Amino acid sequence: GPKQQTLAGFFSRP
Amino acid sequence: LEARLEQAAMLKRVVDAIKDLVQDCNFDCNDSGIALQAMDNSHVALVSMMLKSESFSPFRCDRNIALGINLTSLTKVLRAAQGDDILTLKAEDAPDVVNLTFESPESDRLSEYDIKLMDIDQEHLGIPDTEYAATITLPSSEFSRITRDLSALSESVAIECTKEGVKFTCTGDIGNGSVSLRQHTNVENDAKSVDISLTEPVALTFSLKYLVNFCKAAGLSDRVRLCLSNEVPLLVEYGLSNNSYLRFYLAPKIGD
Repeated sequence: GPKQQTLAGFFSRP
Repeated sequence: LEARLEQAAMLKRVVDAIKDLVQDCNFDCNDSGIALQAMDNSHVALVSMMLKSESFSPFRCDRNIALGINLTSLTKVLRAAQGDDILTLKAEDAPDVVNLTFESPESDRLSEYDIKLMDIDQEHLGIPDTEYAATITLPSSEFSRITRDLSALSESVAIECTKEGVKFTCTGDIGNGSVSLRQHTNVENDAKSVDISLTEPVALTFSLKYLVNFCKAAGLSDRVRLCLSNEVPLLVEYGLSNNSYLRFYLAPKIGD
């Protein structure tokens, strides 16, 4: 099935 | 900090809605209000709460402070407040504790609690301003029902939004299911309307476990807004009065 992504790839660290 | 809420129910519901997703959180207080941003342990979901200063009366915050609070502890104390109690949060500069008082509006009962604060090293993520391809506003009870019904069949839901409407589809061991909604205006009760605004079709897959969790916020607002763009996290927003809000972001499932 499709793989669960994490938010780190989308939202930037400061 | 001194922040007085007319109805303790608001904070009780917010904390109830997020306590299973995030445990230790900084409540960032400044003169614009009280904000919280926290990710769940697996970094799949993020909670973003903003309680604007206008939601309190009065609201005073002379210096920016971060109140590190364990939500299980906060829940224990908030359980001592009646929904219609007046709730006041107080903290000194560089505080060790946050003070909560609950006043009954119709009696002389006043209760007062201190919760010990924690040092929380929280990673703040920058959330880009996104022009979402699809925005769906629907009754929060309808969204709760869809996520609950589909979660009985599957771990994941595909959300497809086209100009025809929005379709929630799941596939599981026992079979499959789907719920389709079209844009429609309920003339008698606007809260029951389904509004869809679309610039391009979207199709994304999400974990139902998280969506079911987000729906614990349904008591905060009649309406919920889902914002989607292909291959970016879903935004689920429950609007509160005075432009305050509780938002949840959920990373998609991608590929096969």
